[in-house]
Amino acid sequence: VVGLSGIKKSYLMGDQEVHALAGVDLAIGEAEFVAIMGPSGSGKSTLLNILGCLDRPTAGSYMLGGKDVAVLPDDELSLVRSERIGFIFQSFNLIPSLNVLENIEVPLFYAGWPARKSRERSLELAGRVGLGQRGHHRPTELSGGQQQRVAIARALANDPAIILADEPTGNLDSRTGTEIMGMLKELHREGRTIIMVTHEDDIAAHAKRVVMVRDGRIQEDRRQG
Amino acid sequence: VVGLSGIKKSYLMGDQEVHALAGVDLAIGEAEFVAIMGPSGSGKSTLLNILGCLDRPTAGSYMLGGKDVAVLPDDELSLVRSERIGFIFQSFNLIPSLNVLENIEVPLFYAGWPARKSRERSLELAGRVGLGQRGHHRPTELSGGQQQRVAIARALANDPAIILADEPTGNLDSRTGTEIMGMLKELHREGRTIIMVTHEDDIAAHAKRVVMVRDGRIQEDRRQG
Ligand SMILES: Nc1ncnc2c1ncn2[C@@H]1O[C@H](COP(=O)(O)OP(=O)(O)OP(=O)(O)O)[C@@H](O)[C@H]1O
Ligand SMILES: Nc1ncnc2c1ncn2[C@@H]1O[C@H](COP(=O)(O)OP(=O)(O)OP(=O)(O)O)[C@@H](O)[C@H]1O
Ligand SMILES: [Mg+2]
Ligand SMILES: [Mg+2]
Repeated sequence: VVGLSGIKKSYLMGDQEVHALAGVDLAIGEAEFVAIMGPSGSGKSTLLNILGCLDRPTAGSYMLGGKDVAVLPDDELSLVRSERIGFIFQSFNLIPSLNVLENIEVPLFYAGWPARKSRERSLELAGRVGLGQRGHHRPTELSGGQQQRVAIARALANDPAIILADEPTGNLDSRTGTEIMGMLKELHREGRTIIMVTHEDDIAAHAKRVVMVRDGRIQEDRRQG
Repeated sequence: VVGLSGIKKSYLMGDQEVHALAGVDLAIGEAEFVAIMGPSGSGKSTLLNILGCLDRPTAGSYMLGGKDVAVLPDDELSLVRSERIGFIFQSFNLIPSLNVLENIEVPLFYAGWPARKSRERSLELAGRVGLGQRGHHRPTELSGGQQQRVAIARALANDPAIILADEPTGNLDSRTGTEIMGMLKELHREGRTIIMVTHEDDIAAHAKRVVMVRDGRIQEDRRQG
């Protein structure tokens, strides 16, 4: 369902080039559960952003559900993204002026859901991530882990086929982290594709496959569990 | 060196009160190394913000180096803070318009350091956290873990007597995290007081004392190692 071939991503910094991704080939099938690991700065978030159609590669091709993503115009890419992909960002990216429920509803708004169904869905998801009592709080009134959980609920709102998670439990105590992993595994059993970046071995242990990234390349790719 | 007595922190949300801290007594001596742990939303960051003089309690007293912090006017509190405390925030709080070196130099600027000594110090610290080649990058051009390391370097710039760290390794792979913990232990051996919030047991294992927080109170306080 996801096919990266010869993917490169470079940034020009003055007269220096930073090769965030230096040639990545990666094929992920439907309903797989993949963990991406690697040192800080190795290219994990960049890889996830390209998989999530949030960023375009400098070179290489990306086949998503059989279509070459590179040739899609921006608005069509945006549509594919909002319908098929749920993204949990490393730094949450919540909208400060919206409360918890409104933040969760953002993807539903773009997908054209009516207000009442939207509110029903965000209330359900807020409850599932343990924030049922915090619906009207804004991000600055929440703890780090609570903000992360809002980001998780938002990623699941549209019931996406592919979930991309960048350090989804980084700000969570082990018990809350285990609850979140339980949710992701349940979504996986329902047939979704889960691709998560993590630097914690116990979190990666929940996945069926571990891809190791180093210096912008895939160093290792093994099945487990 | 740090004495909290009957500390409460409440937020008024509409007609509801959120008791972030519900009565905390905590005494930490000079050159101690304390880990604060507890569930998401239990009050750890709030506690650290009060210890760091970034927030005032709703009730209770805070003695810092023998002085009652509550009676200090804002500018004097600011001075105490900039001279004695280095703070690593849970969400980094870097200045987007400044590059890595400039971000590290912020506390030195406030302490009145001349530009040349300041630049010498920030170059040294950038190197120590493994960002020697990234000095002129801005935060948006860095990975999550790289941003966290800039925040760490900034907290150490002023050579503070007290270091407060909120999830200092949350975005770091285990090897980089171990390097950072090595730095904190070295600073501890030099006689500094280290108080860090973490949800990871292997990180807490480096400390000499673990304080467990739950629902805005201290649930447990034990020596270890
Ligand atoms: N500005 C605010 N207004 C209202 N409530 C707040 C505010 N800041 C924090 N809170 C609440 O106070 C409680 C404690 O928050 P705190 O950030 O200290 O938790 P924490 O232990 O650091 O959690 P985490 O592990 O998720 O970072 C939480 O329930 C949070 O929602
Ligand atoms: N906008 C940008 N401009 C320049 N360089 C960038 C930019 N974004 C990322 N980089 C660089 O690309 C490399 C890979 O970054 P990326 O965020 O993918 O790393 P990561 O593996 O997610 O790291 P971490 O574990 O610290 O989050 C890093 O060296 C980073 O400095
Ligand atoms: Mg990253
Ligand atoms: Mg916190």
